[in-house]
Amino acid sequence: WQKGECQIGNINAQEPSYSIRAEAGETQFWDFKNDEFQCAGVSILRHRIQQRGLLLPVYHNSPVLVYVLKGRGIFGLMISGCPETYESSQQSREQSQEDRSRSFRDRHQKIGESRQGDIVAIPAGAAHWAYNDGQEELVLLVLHDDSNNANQLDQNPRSFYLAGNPGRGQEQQPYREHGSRHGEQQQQFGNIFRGFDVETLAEVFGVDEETARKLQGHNDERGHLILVQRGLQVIRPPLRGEEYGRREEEGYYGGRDN
Amino acid sequence: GIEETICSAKIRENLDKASRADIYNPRAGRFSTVNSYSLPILKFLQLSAARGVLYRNAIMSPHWYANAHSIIYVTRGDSRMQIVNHKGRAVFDGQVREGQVVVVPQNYAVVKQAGEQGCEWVAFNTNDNAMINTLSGRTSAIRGLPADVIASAYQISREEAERLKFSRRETFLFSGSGRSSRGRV
Repeated sequence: WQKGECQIGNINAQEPSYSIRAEAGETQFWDFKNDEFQCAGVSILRHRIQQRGLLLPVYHNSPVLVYVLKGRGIFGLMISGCPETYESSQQSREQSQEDRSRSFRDRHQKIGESRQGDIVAIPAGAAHWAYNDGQEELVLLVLHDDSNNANQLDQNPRSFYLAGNPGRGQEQQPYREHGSRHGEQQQQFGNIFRGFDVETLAEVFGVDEETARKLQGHNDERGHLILVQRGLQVIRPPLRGEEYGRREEEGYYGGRDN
Repeated sequence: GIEETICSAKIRENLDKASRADIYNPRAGRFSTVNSYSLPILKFLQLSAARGVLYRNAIMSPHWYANAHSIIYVTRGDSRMQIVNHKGRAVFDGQVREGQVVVVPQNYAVVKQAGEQGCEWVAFNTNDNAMINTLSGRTSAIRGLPADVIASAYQISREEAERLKFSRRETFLFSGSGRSSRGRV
């Protein structure tokens, strides 16, 4: 199929052709081999992420646009070389020894919030994750621009997972007969750490081999959407309303302090 | 005005000088890049290049190029390379010796460990501003993740997640242990 050769005699409204289930939801795929999608050079999918569900870190071979169809969540985009600008604060003097031992200091790259109606743009090759911290299902419509100049591979959409075992514990549900072919392909997937040997991983991360083995996710049966039972703890600014509310309580706008 | 622009454009840049290294670790090696910022004509060519030197048994941390294929030619020594595709399968795991060429497709993750003689290579990248993403070290994707995402994703404790994030800072790693296993093709 040559780019620009869109000899389409008939256009159909498309439904998802197969899905992949995971612990915390499912992803529904439209058949990217379909003539119309091939003509446009795009592929499209829909994540349905349950409450406290986490889409594992992943990057793609093409730029991605995400539209939030329903719900709200947080997401992170890891751009290599960018600083970890979200940091835990220094411990206060009043903090007890016990609190100090319990507390955990972290720093990571910026985190964004998204809610229904938002568009999120993700550059090709940039790793990202998403988490449903809302009270309802988070539904994301995802467009991969496979024919974009940023993609120098072929036009097949590819997802490179940094964690988990996307091929395990996933039950593909073909809506049509030809959909199952893609589902079977998904079954072979693992995260990119699986391709490296454990000894090398232990060396480059400075951890023991058991931890390095966990990176590969061989026995992880949760799939690409996992449930964070206790809820995800990350560093992030308060929501706008909450921030103003707290500041008022603290006297920022009350004139108590100079 | 062509003679003032195209004809007089700078078309040469030496990548071998150790003093111009972009990444340098006295125990592990160095890495120099030339792209359209340092050599503007590369913008027309939409190509860039890099020169790497790894000392004996040193490791260049796992990484991928977000916007370019990388064509690697080993100029001296040898290196074990592991290249992984989107299915998490090692599409290459073997020794690359002096005079050999390896193509690393865009987005494929790769790790290099030099042999006993060290390894030097030149890489041509199919983008004038090829962007590298590392998986370990100070500027890595793992470091950019919240520790709780790491702990949940890999089913490890937060302490292990912290170690995973912060144990290593370097892109070029000194390895005292050397290679215990040889690659397979």
